Amino acid sequence: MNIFRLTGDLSHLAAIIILLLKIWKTRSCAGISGKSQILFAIVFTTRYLDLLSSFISLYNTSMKVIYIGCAYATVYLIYMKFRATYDGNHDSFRVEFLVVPVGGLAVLINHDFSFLEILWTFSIYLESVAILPQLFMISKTGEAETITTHYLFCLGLYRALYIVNWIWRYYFEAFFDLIAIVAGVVQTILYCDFFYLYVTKVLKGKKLSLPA
Amino acid sequence: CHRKRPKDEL
Repeated sequence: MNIFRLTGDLSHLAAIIILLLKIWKTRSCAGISGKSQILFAIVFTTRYLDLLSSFISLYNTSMKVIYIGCAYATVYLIYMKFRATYDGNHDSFRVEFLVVPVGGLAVLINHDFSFLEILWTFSIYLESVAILPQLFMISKTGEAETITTHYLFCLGLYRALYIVNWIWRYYFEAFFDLIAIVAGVVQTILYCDFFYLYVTKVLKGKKLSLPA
Repeated sequence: CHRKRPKDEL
């Protein structure tokens, strides 16, 4: 464990909790892509199946359980409890265009052709694009609530910190995993445009809105 | 270098 991975994990946790609190406090999931949240629930479920087979540390196990629990809680709030506030018309990204190619890629490019390993690879590839329905929704409506942009910023920061973590591990532990790194870099690039808007607008006190 | 999945990462 290094400081970059720890702060990355905490940033990830902060993002998840910010989103849950936003929905809970405002009693509304307006502007939130339910599709992205379903994809994240699938990501955590397929990646953390090893909870049942291997124990790494108390930290590792508790974070996995918290991530999975929060992911399903978020999906429940969007599609059940606050369903009336869900903006399905604007959440129109076709997720099959992500899930099917990602599934194919996981079967083709993996470390080991075994059930758990392919699911893990699938989760890594899927995570890298899971935010696309959310970004698509923002580009479609042309705006995002400030709290939603904080959520996205924490999520993007988590990915950026993981890249620093991998550079650290490469130098000090001679450890690297090409699948995780390539997918992680792709994922971080997807946030670049958003980071720019966040710094130039939200941090200056303005609402994030895109030109029509 | 080890080219394997980082099992300790989240």
